[in-house]
Amino acid sequence: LGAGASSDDDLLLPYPRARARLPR
Amino acid sequence: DCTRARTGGREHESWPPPPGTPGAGGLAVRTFVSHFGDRAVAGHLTRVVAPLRAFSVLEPGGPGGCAGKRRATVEETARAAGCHAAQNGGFFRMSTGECLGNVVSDGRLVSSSGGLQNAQFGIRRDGTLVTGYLSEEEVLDTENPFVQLLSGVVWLIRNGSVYINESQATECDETQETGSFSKFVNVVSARTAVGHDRKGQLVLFHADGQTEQRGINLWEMAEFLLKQDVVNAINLDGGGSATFVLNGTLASYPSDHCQDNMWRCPRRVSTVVCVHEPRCQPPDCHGHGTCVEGRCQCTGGFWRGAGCGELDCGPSNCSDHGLCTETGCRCEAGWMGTNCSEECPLGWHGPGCQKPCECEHQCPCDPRTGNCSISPVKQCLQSYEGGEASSFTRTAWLALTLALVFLLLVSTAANVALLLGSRAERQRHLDGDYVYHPLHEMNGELLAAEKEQPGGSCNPFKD
Repeated sequence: LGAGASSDDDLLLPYPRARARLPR
Repeated sequence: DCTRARTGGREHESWPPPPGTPGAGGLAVRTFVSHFGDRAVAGHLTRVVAPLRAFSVLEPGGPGGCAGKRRATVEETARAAGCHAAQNGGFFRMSTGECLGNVVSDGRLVSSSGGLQNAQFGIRRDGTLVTGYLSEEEVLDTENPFVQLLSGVVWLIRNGSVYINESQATECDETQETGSFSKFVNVVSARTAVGHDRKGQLVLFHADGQTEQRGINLWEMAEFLLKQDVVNAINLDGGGSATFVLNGTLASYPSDHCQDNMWRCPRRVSTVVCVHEPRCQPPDCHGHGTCVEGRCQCTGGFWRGAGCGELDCGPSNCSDHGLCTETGCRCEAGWMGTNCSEECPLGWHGPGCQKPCECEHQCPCDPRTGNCSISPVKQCLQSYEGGEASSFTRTAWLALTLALVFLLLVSTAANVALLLGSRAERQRHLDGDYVYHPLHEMNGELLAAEKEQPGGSCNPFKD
């Protein structure tokens, strides 16, 4: 069953992926 | 978020466990299709009666999944763990599979976020439900440690009020483009959440959707939960991660496309929240019982309690003269009986009176120590010596008495014999058969005739 792996295309992220923020 | 809180206390709510009966288990799964604005949204609301024993945070693919940065579909993880109902749990780094935030799974600390201030939901060992922000120190508490804990983003409802604005202030640093955080809060999408209601029942929420096209935003989710009497709740991973699984089978409509984008495929996610058969507390009933539908059935006659962790030897509690063990009362030295209420019988001592005394003359000993030199025992020895002496005297007296009696008997016998002897003698004289001795003096000269007569014949008329 199941149609294989998902394409992870519906991203809902609280923080932007681009910039890894350093902890203050 | 960028702020860390290593120590101290942070804003959170603790809700006491429901007073439910130990055997109460069970879950209720409700399916809804509700209208939010002009959108019809389908989803599930699951209530868990006994969260402490029927709810678990699971690592992807089982224990060690976070360390291995594994990802697995909710079905895979839920099936392996026998979950009745399951949803995706915390956030994870898509590029590496790293589990983000705090994770405690069935009493095991899997990962700590070092105090990063994002929304937390957990259950402590005593069943207390904790929602909100925690310092690292509070996460690692050992007095009443977390047995389940996971991290989300945005504390949706605090004590029955929507708490989204306050969350944004705490969980998002002002330097960051608030655009992404604010969009995260306000965009419609597939959503999941975890919280609890006023009765202390755990609540899982799931709504289908697709980012910017279908589903709901965090404000709508919070309002829906408030109507369901939820008093504290946090937002968990959504979008393509949102997945609901019932009895090990996908029961929702994931938004991620499959390789063939005609179809939708469930995402391989990180941690999973799972509702299962109520487990016993502790699951192995302290090794003294078997867990049957969340109840420990204790083995042996003396283990008691919900977790078979207490020994109970009855109201007398071994009469304070013994220790309650799994085989019953183990009596202190000097005591015996099922309740250690009986003193040792004379002549025995030690724990349970199992040892015979070893004093001289079988004198009793101290029932506790077996000691022969305590006063009552001394008396026994003295009386025995005394007794021995007296018994010696008694024996002497007895011997003497017997001797005297014997002498008496002998002398009696002798006297009787003599008496009888003399009487017989006399009788003989009187009855015939006797020897006649004529008396010289009385009769003067012996008659010549008589001289010739032999002794044997006798002339009766002579005398």
